[in-house]
This record gives sequence, C-alpha cells and structure tokens, in this order.
Amino acid sequence: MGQVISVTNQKGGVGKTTTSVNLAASLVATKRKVLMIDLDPQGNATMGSGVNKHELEASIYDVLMDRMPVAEALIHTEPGYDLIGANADLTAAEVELLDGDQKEQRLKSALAGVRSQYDYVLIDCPPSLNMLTVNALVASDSVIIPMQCEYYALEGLSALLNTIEKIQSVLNPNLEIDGLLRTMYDPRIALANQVSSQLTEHFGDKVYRTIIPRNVRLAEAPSHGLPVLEYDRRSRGAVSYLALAGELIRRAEQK
Amino acid sequence: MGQVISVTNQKGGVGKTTTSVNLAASLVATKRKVLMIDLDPQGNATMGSGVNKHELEASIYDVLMDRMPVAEALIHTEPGYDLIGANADLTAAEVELLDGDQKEQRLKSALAGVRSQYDYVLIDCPPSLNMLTVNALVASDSVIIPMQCEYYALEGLSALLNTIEKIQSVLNPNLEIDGLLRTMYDPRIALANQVSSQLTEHFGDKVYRTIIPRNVRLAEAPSHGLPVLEYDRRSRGAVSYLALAGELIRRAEQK
Ligand SMILES: Nc1ncnc2c1ncn2[C@@H]1O[C@H](COP(=O)(O)OP(=O)(O)OP(=O)(O)O)[C@@H](O)[C@H]1O
Ligand SMILES: Nc1ncnc2c1ncn2[C@@H]1O[C@H](COP(=O)(O)OP(=O)(O)OP(=O)(O)O)[C@@H](O)[C@H]1O
Ligand SMILES: [Mg+2]
Ligand SMILES: [Mg+2]
Repeated sequence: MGQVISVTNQKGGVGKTTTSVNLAASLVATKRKVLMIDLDPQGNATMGSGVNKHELEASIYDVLMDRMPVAEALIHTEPGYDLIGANADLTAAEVELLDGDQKEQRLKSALAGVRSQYDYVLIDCPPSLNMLTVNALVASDSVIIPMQCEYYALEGLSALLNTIEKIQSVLNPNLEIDGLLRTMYDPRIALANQVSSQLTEHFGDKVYRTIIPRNVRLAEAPSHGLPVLEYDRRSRGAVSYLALAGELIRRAEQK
Repeated sequence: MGQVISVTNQKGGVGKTTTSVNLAASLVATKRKVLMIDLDPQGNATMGSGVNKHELEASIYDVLMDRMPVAEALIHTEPGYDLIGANADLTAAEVELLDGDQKEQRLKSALAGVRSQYDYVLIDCPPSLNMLTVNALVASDSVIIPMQCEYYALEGLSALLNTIEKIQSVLNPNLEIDGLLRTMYDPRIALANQVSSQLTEHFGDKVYRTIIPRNVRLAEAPSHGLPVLEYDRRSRGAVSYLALAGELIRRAEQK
C-alpha cells in the first residue's frame, strides 16, 4: 500500500533519526515491508542502521539528481528494512535542488516506481525547513512530528505547521499529520509535563498515546549500528517504539 | 578588542543556543561588552533573550542583504548584551546568499563597523553546514563547539572539523578552535563518560575543563525569555556557564 511518512521537525535533536530507525525496525518486527530514506547530509539514520555512509556506492543524492535509478540505491539492512543512504554529498542537493523545474517533486518522482513494493516508506528529515524537507513533504501521505517537550521545540511548532499548510494548499493537498510524538520524555520534569499538556490540549488525538521515555539504550544503540530492538529488546526504549508501531498501524489500517 | 566567536555544530540540539545565550549573559556579568548575533531562522537565541522574533523591526537578514545598517538592527537586551535578532526571513538568506560575489563575506563586512565596540561578539549558528554557518566561520576569530556526549554528535565532529579546515585554508586562515564544550552532561551515564574520554584523548586541552551539566533550569529559563543567570543564579546551570565565561576569558586574554 506504500504509505509514505515523513519524520520531520526543524528543531534539532528532538529524536527524528531515533524515531525513523526504531520505527522502521519495529514495523519490520510486525512483518511489514519497510523502506527508509535518509534525507539528512549528516547520514545519522544510515550509520544507525549499520551502514557506513562513507562507503555508499549510491546515495539519495544520486537518486535525486537522476544519476542513479532508485532500485540501484536500495540497501537491504541487517534489521530487515531497505534503506537509501545519505552522506555529505546531500549538502550539494540543498543548493542544486533550487534550480530546475519540478524541484519540489524530485523525491516524489523517484519514489513513484518503488513505493508499492513496501507497506511503509519512512523519510528521516534534516533539522531545517529547506528544499530537502519540502521534497519529503511533497512526497508524503503523512507526517510524524517528534516533539521534545521543552520550550524551544514547542515554540518552533508553529513554523513547521505553517510549512505543512503551505504544502497542503498547493503542492500536496493530501498531506496529513499522522501524529505528534512525545520523545525523550522524563515524567519527573515539571516542564515536560507542562509542555505535554499544552500539546494534548491543542492537538487532542493527534498526539500519540505512546510516549517515548528518556532511555539511555536509545542513545547507545546507534554506536553499535543497531536499532534498539536488536541492541536491547527489553529496554523501555524498545518497548515504546514497538508500541508506537502498533499505534501507527491501527491508525493507518483503520482508514 | 572585538573577539568574534561562532558557537557552532551542525548536529541538532547539542546546546548551541543555550551556550550562546548563557555565555553572553555570563560575560556581561564580568563587565565585558557583548554582542550576540542570532544566525538561525528558528530565532531561538532571540526568544531566549526576551526579544519577540515576530516583532523585529530589523533582523540579521536585513543586515546581510544590505537593507539595514548594523547599527539600526542592534537591540539592547534586558540581560545586558546587545543582540541582532533572527526570524524565519533568514531561510530566504540561505538561498539568496548563494549568489553574488563575496557571498561568504557578508557577515564579516557587516560586523566590521561595530565589532570594536565590543569585547566579545557571539554568533549562534543553525544546525547545518550551509552558507549561514560558512559566513559565521569566515567572520570569526574562533569557534566554540558544543558537544553532546552521545554517538551521533561524536560521529558528526569530523564533518565539522573538515569544514573548519577548508575555511582556514582559503577564506579565513586566522580561524581557530577556541574549544569543545561538553554539554547536557550526565555523569551517571556510561556512554557520556566514554564519549568524554574520547574527546579529551583526541583534543586534549582544547576540551574546556568546564562541563555543562544536564540541569532543568537551563531548559526552563528560555520559556521566561531569560538566561539562566537571571532565572536561577544559584542553579548548577548558571554556575557552570559563569565558570565557562571565566575559562574563556583566561584563554582569550592570556594570548
Ligand atoms: N528517548 C531517548 N532517550 C535517550 N536518548 C535519546 C532518545 N531519543 C534520542 N536520543 C539521543 O538524543 C540525541 C538526539 O536524537 P536524534 O539524533 O535522533 O535527534 P534528531 O532530531 O534526528 O537530531 P537532528 O536534528 O540533528 O537530525 C541522539 O544522541 C540520540 O541517540
Ligand atoms: N545543560 C542542559 N540541561 C538541560 N537542558 C538543556 C541543557 N542545554 C540545553 N538544554 C535544552 O535542550 C534543548 C536543546 O538545546 P539548544 O536548543 O540550546 O540546542 P541547539 O544546538 O541550539 O539546537 P538547534 O540545533 O535546534 O539549534 C533545549 O530545549 C534546551 O533548553
Ligand atoms: Mg537526525
Ligand atoms: Mg539553536
């Protein structure tokens, strides 16, 4: 059915990559076929999946610039999802994508031929509202917004929602917000509880019931090139991302 | 003496803004004259200084695009440092700065007329190695690199150091790394201790002795538009940034 989902938030360090990698692995654990696109020049999702970004024969940059067909850029990862990797070359794309017609559609066209082979395509976005994120939003059916429950992240939400609305009004009327995901949550912290209440007050059912707790296993796993499910399946981090996968599937497959 | 310092790291959420705001306030507390430049379209440093980014009459964007002289964009903040604010307009600068000659020098030229009025000019950079960060590095005497002691931040360090070297080799031979700053540090976490040892092993005295601990006061302060020194001067967060100011001054003024 090829549901394409962007994992996006221009605020840095809110858990986009951690969510992309661990949601992909959790969906695979439920027997779904998953493709993950690393759309960040930092290449974190690539490294976190056990793939060396310095040794990519073909990256998402090559695909976006039409130098490589998508099929040849696909890597089958250890955890079981397919990946199109990213590295520093992608910084050039932020510039090169500004010219040319259909510049917001490049990722959508690239995915057109392969998305039906998967149940879910997840796109890990960079911390920016630049042309890469625009391409992701135009290519997507829906968006997951990881939210660190602190002031700067909350304050930045309106700029992100603005961008989503602009894309909905012209380039992609079908784009929806699948949900807001509270990440790195520490319930002992008053600020986190306050921001969480503001989110649920404002966004109601759009806020996932699943909360990702602060759990050091989630920060350790990428240093082994593994999703937390492979690294420590009993950790609170692993259990929560499995729960998120379940919640996502119920939302997606109940429509 | 106008020492210009970029606070930079393309990894998101490592404490660039928190460091910029609290170091500025701490330097003011030692009677130094300080200017802070918010160079991030997110405008976090602006909001964290008690200035409403939605009501800026002139922003760093106007200055970079030569629409406003620097002197007219200066705002004197409550905590006592001057500020040139940023808002979403700056996203346009990421594109517009790609044309035109001297495109890497725009910030440097803009600051030329004012830097001598200050002891320190701090530049809060966005989570990207784009043209905004390049402008900051070209305009700077030195760089502070906030480092979250976790895998993805450590892994991203080489890309940042590469960029700094490129700038040193051509556009700004005088650029130095003032230091690497361990931020959000939780000494109970094995991973943090491991990454910290790797940093000190590799970078020796370049790593500041001062470590910024994880302290919720640092996350709460911006929601009141205050540096932590104004919000809770006795907190571990406030004390550590004052210590960092002292360490920075000793390094700068001992040359
Ligand atoms: N729930 C969690 N508990 C503990 N650590 C976490 C958790 N989620 C993420 N982390 C760690 O926090 C840091 C930031 O997370 P991550 O890199 O996934 O965020 P991001 O939004 O992708 O950042 P960027 O904006 O740079 O792309 C990483 O070191 C990651 O390992
Ligand atoms: N030492 C600390 N203890 C607790 N929270 C902190 C600390 N330093 C920063 N924070 C909080 O962590 C989050 C990320 O910090 P900050 O926004 O300063 O990072 P950044 O590198 O500027 O992010 P970006 O890449 O988005 O610009 C913020 O919510 C901030 O308030
Ligand atoms: Mg990321
Ligand atoms: Mg910042």
